[in-house]
Amino acid sequence: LIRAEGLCKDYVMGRNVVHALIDVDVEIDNGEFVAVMGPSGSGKSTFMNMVGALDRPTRGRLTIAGRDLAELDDDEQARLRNETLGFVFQQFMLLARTSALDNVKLPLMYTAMDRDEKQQRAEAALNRVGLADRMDHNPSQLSGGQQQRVAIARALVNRPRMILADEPTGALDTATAEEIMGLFGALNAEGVTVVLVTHEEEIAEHARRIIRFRDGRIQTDQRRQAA
Amino acid sequence: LIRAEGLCKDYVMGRNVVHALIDVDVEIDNGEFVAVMGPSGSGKSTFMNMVGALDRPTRGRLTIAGRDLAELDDDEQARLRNETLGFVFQQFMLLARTSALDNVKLPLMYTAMDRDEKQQRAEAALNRVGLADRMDHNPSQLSGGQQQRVAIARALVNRPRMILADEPTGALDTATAEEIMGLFGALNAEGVTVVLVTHEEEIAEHARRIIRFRDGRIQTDQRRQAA
Ligand SMILES: Nc1ncnc2c1ncn2[C@@H]1O[C@H](COP(=O)(O)OP(=O)(O)OP(=O)(O)O)[C@@H](O)[C@H]1O
Ligand SMILES: Nc1ncnc2c1ncn2[C@@H]1O[C@H](COP(=O)(O)OP(=O)(O)OP(=O)(O)O)[C@@H](O)[C@H]1O
Ligand SMILES: [Mg+2]
Ligand SMILES: [Mg+2]
Repeated sequence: LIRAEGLCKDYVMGRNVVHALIDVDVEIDNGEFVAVMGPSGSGKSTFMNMVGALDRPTRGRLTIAGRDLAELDDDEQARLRNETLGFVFQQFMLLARTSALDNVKLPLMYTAMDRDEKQQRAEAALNRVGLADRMDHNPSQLSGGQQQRVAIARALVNRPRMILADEPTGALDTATAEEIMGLFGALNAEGVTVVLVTHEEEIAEHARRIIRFRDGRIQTDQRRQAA
Repeated sequence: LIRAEGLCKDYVMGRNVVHALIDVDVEIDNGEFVAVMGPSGSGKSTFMNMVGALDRPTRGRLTIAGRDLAELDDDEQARLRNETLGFVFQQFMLLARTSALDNVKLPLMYTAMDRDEKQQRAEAALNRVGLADRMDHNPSQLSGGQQQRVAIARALVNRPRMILADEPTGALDTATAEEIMGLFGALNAEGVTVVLVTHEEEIAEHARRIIRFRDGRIQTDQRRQAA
């Protein structure tokens, strides 16, 4: 589903260059459940932005669902993204003057569903993350963990083939985090590919494979032994 | 240092009321090291905003450094805050078009220091959180954990008597989080009062007292037995 070959990302700032990703080679197949870990600043979000077709690499090749991203222009990348991926951003990226419900409906904007079905889908998604009673709140009227859950609901509402989640439980207490991981586990059991960044080992244990970054490179990439 | 008596906070939304804080009674003395825990949405950030004089309660009394907040107007509250507190926000609240260094200098704006001393203090604060090589980056050029550390450095730069930190290690890997907790521990040993919200038990173990919220109320308030 995802193949990265020799992926590099440099950020040029004046005379300095930050090598955020260096020679990343990795393949993630359909139906996998992968945890991405590593120190702060080691390149995890940069990697997720590449894989989510939200940013372009400096060098190297990235293939998603069989398509070489370099051959797609921005509109085609956006469409591939909307059809294939659900993305949970590390900083949530919710619209500030928009209710939780309307934030969650956003990915449905270019689909063929009628208004009632969009309403139902968005309500169901918010219900699944425990926010049925917060649908009309806008983000400034929600706690940190509630905002994070709105971002998660938005990523799920269009039933994507793959979920890319950057620290999806960072703002959640242990019990709520376990509920969210149960939700991801259930989706994975239905065939959804899940790639999530986390810095908590207990969260990573839900995954079947752990990719660890260090200083822009993949340091280890290990599949869990069947129990 | 902080006394809350019968503290209540209601958010009115049309015909609904959210009782975010209900009858909170608590005292925090000089030099304490307190962890605040509880489920997502249980009132922790609302409590921190009250104690940080960033918002006013609906009912009840709040006394900080001997002064009843209800008797202070907004300007006086702002001055008390600047003189006494360092606040790390759950959502960081960094200025977007401003470098890390200038973000950290912000609390020094109304102090009597000359420019060189402000520069040195801000650099030292960023160095202490491991960001010496990221001083000219603005927030969009920093990783999530780096942004969090800029918010922490900004809270420390004016050497406040009390640090209120809302999930200060939420975006950090375990090793970096331990470094930050070491920093808080060192400041506490020097007499700084530390109150931090966390959902991670390993982080809370650094504190000597744990206050747990549930549904807007304090559920438990326990001091650690001396080891
Ligand atoms: N401005 C507001 N208007 C309406 N409701 C609000 C507002 N701000 C917060 N709330 C509600 O008050 C409750 C407490 O919010 P608070 O931010 O204090 O929770 P929290 O314990 O910090 O949660 P988290 O761990 O998720 O950050 C939540 O249920 C939230 O939806
Ligand atoms: N736009 C940018 N310009 C310059 N440097 C950048 C930019 N974006 C990221 N960086 C740098 O690239 C490195 C990798 O950033 P990235 O966000 O991928 O880290 P991360 O592993 O997600 O960290 P965290 O766990 O703290 O979220 C960091 O050192 C960061 O300072
Ligand atoms: Mg990141
Ligand atoms: Mg909060």
